[in-house]
Amino acid sequence: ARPDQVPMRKRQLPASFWEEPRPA
Amino acid sequence: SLQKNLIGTETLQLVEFTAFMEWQNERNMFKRQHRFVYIGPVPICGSLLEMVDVRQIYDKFPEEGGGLQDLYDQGPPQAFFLVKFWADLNLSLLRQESAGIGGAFYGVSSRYEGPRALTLSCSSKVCSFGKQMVEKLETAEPAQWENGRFVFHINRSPLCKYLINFIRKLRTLPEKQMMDSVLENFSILQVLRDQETQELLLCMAFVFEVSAKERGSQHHIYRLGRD
Repeated sequence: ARPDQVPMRKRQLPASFWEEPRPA
Repeated sequence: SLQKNLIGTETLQLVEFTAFMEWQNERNMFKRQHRFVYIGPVPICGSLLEMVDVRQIYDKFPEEGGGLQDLYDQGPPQAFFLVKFWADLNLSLLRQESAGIGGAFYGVSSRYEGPRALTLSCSSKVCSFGKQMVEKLETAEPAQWENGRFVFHINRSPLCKYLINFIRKLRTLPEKQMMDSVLENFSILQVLRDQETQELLLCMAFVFEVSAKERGSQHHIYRLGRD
């Protein structure tokens, strides 16, 4: 990764960004 | 219609989007299709989309001329969306072999609708570490009048070699976690415009993980905003 690139996990993203939806 | 998709503005709505692989079953010659990602029409619901600050993903897309920041500065802001996909790469060994023998077709189909009969142009930029690797420019089929709306199709647009090779290599990785860490630096920016006026109608930023086994393709949709 580029040195200036912050891992996605450390960014301000909604909790749902990391929660895979269950199949409908 | 009781169906409405969440990605869209008053001028243009995304109704359906799929990236797929298709091959012919050698036994019965029927065509089979596997969807890597899929967004379909969803029932109207009262809840608003969550917002993601667009600055959190600037570096996932080209930053010089025409990058996400420039696009967002020009607006309109309500036309910007982020889609987090959990892609379905769970093809059985048999399917993989069939695909190898028969020669699979990799494609993308999408459908939009809106109140104006415009000529819809679409730019898709595939990015790695925020740098543009490939750009595809295409024009949707002429608008069709259906149920009081104009409908626009981009049907079976072939995936570029870069993406096909990327998917093939990704599928050779043994663990979901390894695929996810490769996908962390992979993104796609799709911009839809009125070809005549160049008005931006929709901008969709796609980011990815791999779906857990047996779940199929999943996604979350967010509005992109900036305080």
